[in-house]
Amino acid sequence: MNIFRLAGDMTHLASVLVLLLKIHTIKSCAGVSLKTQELYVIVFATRYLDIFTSFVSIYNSLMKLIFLGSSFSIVWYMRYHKAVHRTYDREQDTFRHWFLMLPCILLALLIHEKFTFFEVMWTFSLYLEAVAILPQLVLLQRTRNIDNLTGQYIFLLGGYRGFYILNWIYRYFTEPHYVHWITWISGLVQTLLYADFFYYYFLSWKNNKKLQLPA
Amino acid sequence: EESENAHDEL
Repeated sequence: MNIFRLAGDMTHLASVLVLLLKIHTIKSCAGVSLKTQELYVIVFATRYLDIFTSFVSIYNSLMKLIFLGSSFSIVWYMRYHKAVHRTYDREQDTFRHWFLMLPCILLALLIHEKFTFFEVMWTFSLYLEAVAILPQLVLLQRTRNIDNLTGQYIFLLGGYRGFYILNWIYRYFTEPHYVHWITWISGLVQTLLYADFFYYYFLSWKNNKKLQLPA
Repeated sequence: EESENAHDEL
């Protein structure tokens, strides 16, 4: 474990906490895409299939449980908690899951490191995570009304991806045989998707203004 | 061994 990986995991954890804070205490999920959250449930459920069969560290297992549990509870809140559900922008959040999932399934079947069930599911989760933020970014574009917590949530999520890239560069130079093109390319694509958002986030921060995306 | 160490990430 290097400092970049730890920073990445902590930013990821912080992003989830910010979102749970918004949902749990303010009882609002305005501006949050249920589609993206459901895709994250699928991402973590397919990636952490090995949670009971392969043990890396207590840290890893604990974090897997946290990410699984938090993503499930966020979706539960948005779907079934009356007060929270009322604030959901259902009409604006129209992205189709299958539109993103189908290409990822096909790609995972075609391009993977090993053709085993676990490995293909793992690879699918990498591809899907790369694009899972898209419904959220589309929703932001549509509502344009971004509150601080939603902005911070997406900022932290993008930060997590940025730190993981630094982690891969660090590992590449310090560990022999550490070459994982599939992880790197899908991770890079994922981080690039945040570039536009980051640009406007920094602009609003620099000018001390409320975050607003252009139409 | 190569694909083992990719799975130690989250």
